[in-house]
Amino acid sequence: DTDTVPKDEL
Amino acid sequence: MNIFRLAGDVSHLVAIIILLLKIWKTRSCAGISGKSQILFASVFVTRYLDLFTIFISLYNSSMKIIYISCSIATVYLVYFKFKATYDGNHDTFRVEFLVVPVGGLSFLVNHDFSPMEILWTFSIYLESVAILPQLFMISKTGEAETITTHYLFFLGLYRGLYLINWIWRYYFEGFFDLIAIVAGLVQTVLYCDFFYLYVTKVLKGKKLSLPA
Repeated sequence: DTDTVPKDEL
Repeated sequence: MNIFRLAGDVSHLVAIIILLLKIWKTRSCAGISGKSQILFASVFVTRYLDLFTIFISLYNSSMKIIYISCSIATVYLVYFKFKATYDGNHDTFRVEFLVVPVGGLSFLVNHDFSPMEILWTFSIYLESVAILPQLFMISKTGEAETITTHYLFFLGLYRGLYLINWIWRYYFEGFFDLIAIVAGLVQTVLYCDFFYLYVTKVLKGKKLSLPA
């Protein structure tokens, strides 16, 4: 599954 | 961004700065696990590769640069500049028992089978156990310098605050990342024993000494 969550966290 | 995540990032930054200052000021890395510091540097390098590919915010990019540079500087101080004070005899945790399972798991359980995503997943899993060599070293020496306990307190607190941040984000934004949450839970649970000792001893002015 390619629902890569947005990487806005450190 | 919410207050819990900001507090978590500040707590993380405070921990990293405390450690760097402790080693630099006392010119000694006694009681510090160099292995954990290598693992933390690896965590940052594998997680922040997107520093060069995507720009999220000035805050995000500058914090990543600070984390990477401080962690590499700490490894340099431990293994090179103040190598003479490095207590290798007590820093004996077999990190391969961490890196190999974490590496395998990041290939098996991830959001997307792409290099960047697998490296990010590896970094998340590795961070959750990276403190083990340090906790193991304290259990072997039976004690820890007070400044080291403050470092550990803020380091443990940071991911605990992130757990609250994820509850907040799920409730208000419907955002949640199971991989980060589960790893964050494991990471925070590993500190529970230390937190208990920290609150019952260090905060009462006693030295942190484990029943050897």
